[in-house]
Amino acid sequence: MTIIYAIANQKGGVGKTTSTINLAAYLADAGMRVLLIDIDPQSNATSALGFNKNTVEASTYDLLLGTAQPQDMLLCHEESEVSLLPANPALAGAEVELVNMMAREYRLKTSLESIAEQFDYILIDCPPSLSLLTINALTAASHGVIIPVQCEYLALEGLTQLQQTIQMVRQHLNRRLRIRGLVMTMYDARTNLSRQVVQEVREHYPGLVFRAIIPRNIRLSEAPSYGQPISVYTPNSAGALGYKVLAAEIIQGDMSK
Amino acid sequence: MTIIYAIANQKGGVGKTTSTINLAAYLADAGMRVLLIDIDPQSNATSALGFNKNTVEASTYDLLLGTAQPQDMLLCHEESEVSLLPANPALAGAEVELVNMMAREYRLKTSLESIAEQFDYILIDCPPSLSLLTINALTAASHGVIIPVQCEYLALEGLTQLQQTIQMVRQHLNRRLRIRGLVMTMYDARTNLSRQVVQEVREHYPGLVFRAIIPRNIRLSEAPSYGQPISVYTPNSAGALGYKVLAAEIIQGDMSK
Ligand SMILES: Nc1ncnc2c1ncn2[C@@H]1O[C@H](COP(=O)(O)OP(=O)(O)OP(=O)(O)O)[C@@H](O)[C@H]1O
Ligand SMILES: Nc1ncnc2c1ncn2[C@@H]1O[C@H](COP(=O)(O)OP(=O)(O)OP(=O)(O)O)[C@@H](O)[C@H]1O
Ligand SMILES: [Mg+2]
Ligand SMILES: [Mg+2]
Repeated sequence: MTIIYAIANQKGGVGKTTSTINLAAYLADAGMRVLLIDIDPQSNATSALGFNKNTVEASTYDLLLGTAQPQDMLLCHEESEVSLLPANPALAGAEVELVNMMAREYRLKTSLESIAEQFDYILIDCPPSLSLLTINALTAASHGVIIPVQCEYLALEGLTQLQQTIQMVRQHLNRRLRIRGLVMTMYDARTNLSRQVVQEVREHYPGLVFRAIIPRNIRLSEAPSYGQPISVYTPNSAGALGYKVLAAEIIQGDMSK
Repeated sequence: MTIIYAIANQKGGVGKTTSTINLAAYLADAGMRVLLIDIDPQSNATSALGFNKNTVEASTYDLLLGTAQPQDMLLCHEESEVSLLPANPALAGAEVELVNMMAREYRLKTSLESIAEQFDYILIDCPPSLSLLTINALTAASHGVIIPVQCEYLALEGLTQLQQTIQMVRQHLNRRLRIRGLVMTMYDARTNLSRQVVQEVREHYPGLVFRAIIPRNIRLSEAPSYGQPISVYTPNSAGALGYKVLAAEIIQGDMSK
């Protein structure tokens, strides 16, 4: 049974791409067969794994419009063994093109049916919006959504809106959609703000916040410039440890179900 | 002559809202009459100035759909004397509703005509996407776009896409649109990464990067929880100084034209 998670939060810069890449790498490190899907027009996950978004043969844009199959675009990051369905900038136009298409919210879910069983985990990196691209990811997410939450005041603001969108999708598009968990990111132990935000999120979402907390760590922001996940770039850094512990917590939770 | 700037960058979390609020506050501090327009469905600028996005009478959503005038929603932040056209979550639906409307890209620009001359500066805070909301802001921006660039590798990635969108808007919608300047944000003097990113951006955009550099400063991320711009919250902080210097540089450049 393939486990599909959407990594989503419409607040920008909270660590969605960083979490998707590094969680994928440590799930693979633990022996899982992992596919990362990039549906953000910025294509950050694609380039942070060392691929050139402007030269990929086909992308998730073609997948959503039905002009290509997953097999036509499947890439593999050798060192981490994470497979990838890349994005490219053409995705910026997908929103307007999808609006009037049949079954516009199900296009990602249906297009994955032919390859899903090759993988144990599929992680979908979302853009910073609640647009049709993110709705497609939430509809395809068989096991729920993982929400990165930056340890900042402004990041708290948007959680209610995200929750409302998740409820709408659960009602109309994907009955099984639930919050798999919230992961606190860019935690800075030197500031009160980080501690306050973690406490506040734990109070609002009891039992849903992962124990693993991702610290602010410069290695995490350097790794993309080398085209590597943190598990390859600096496996002994605090940032790497955070994601390794998160991957173990997620596997443990999934296996006990 | 009212000067209208869009504050835009589709990369998330780079400091668009923080720059819009604090630049607005220091322009007002310098004696300018300033209007801040929030067109982000997250409504971060609205709440960071202490207003409740869920209870505002009318918002920029109503403005874009033509069901309200600016006068119906105009608010004022007392302490900083910055006026505001607030956003609210309904904006998340504007994209789909605008797609089939007449003159959909000009709706913000036309709706401002009745109030523009009351202000010396109008700053528009954009969402993290190149959607119709951001296109509306770029079309209304009479004097150009200010681009916050976070001192991170992933933030470099998206500048080309943004430049292409600016060129498209200049060709089809707003002949006067240009890059007014790039402002480097969250600069951390302790890391090589920050220095490298600043150098790289200066090389790619010669003469367009503001001399003022905004340091990473915890006070800037605390201020929104008090509903205050940095000029009111901690005017002596390094973050406040960064935006004060930026405002002076922008005024000086505008006056010498
Ligand atoms: N724990 C961390 N410590 C330090 N830097 C981090 C950490 N997590 C992410 N970053 C950096 O912060 C920036 C934002 O992270 P990232 O791009 O992953 O967020 P995002 O939510 O995917 O952004 P977007 O909304 O644009 O898609 C990036 O430059 C990234 O390298
Ligand atoms: N110079 C700075 N130093 C420290 N923190 C900062 C600085 N600038 C912004 N921040 C914090 O970083 C986070 C991202 O900034 P902000 O929300 O302004 O970016 P944005 O580009 O508007 O994000 P979005 O793409 O979601 O609209 C916020 O929590 C903000 O408080
Ligand atoms: Mg991202
Ligand atoms: Mg913002």
